[in-house]
Amino acid sequence: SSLFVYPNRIVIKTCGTTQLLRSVPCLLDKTGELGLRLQRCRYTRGSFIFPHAQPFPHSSFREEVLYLEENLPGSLCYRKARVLPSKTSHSWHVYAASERDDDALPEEDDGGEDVLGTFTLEVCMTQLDRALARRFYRRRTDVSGGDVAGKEMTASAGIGGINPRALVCDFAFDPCGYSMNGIDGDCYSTIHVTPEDECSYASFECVEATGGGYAGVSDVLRSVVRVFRPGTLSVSVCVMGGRGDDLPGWSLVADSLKKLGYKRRGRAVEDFPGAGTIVYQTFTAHRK
Amino acid sequence: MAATGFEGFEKRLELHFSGDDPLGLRRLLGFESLERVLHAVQCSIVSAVGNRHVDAYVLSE
Repeated sequence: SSLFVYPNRIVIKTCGTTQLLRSVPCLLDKTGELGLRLQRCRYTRGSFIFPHAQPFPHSSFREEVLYLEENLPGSLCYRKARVLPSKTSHSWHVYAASERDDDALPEEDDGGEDVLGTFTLEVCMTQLDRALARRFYRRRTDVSGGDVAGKEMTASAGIGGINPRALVCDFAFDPCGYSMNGIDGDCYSTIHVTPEDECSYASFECVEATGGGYAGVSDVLRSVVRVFRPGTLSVSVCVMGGRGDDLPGWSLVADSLKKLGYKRRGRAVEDFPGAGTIVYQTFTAHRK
Repeated sequence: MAATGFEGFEKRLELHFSGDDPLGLRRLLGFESLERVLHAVQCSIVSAVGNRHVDAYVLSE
């Protein structure tokens, strides 16, 4: 799990049976004390492997939406919830709320942060290659701390090569599991791994500026997929300041994965108020 | 009843605020404040790193 705090933005990503949405009232109480006004909210998740294990308010998407509706301020009057479907078991659940209806927000955002021309790439991978997933188990004889073991996993898995410029903070859990955050200027990337055979899963997320075009997305995606070799994966690209039908990102994603032997199983695009456009695609590996 | 393992799929929440303080949330949400928020979520901070733009935390779970 990871947390990123910018001057005007906070991103929290948690796995397991955490109750992420319970952070909303806590954060709003705290920020309200100092006069910070919530402008927009985006909540996303994939389809849980073990949905019945999730506690309130995460036992269903409907419950999550109701909880957000009850806890967000009325000033966020443009709201939308959608489940982007797929032929695989991966569906993408999205809830967005904003003060404004448009995704093309003005360059001079109230907080002074330039949110135009940024994208968030979220990759969810299951059925990881078993040999590659074993790298994310601690050795029984290893008595080093989680940070030391984490650095070894970053190096042995080739994760450090995804963005060599990034300042990396990594951690290995006991007996298995791995998390890393990388920060590079105002951009971040994060990887989380659950390597157990029966529920193997890895995720990658990065936030980048699109000023240099989308070419880098393909390289990053290919590097990530080579680390885990998943049987199934989903790729969500959320772009601020763009429209689904003019996004070059989704064909680049499909082309780059096709070269690695993945076939697209589904594609969906949806605009969300204040959250931009989300392009969601799912892929499965060609099995020999 | 289906067997239950560790749920890898994450929930992700992103909130944007307006404000005049250049440090904004980074000043407001110190370590103790964040731990209180994360207590409600049922996780905690295990590692941290930051630069002049962002603070990044690895969390338990």
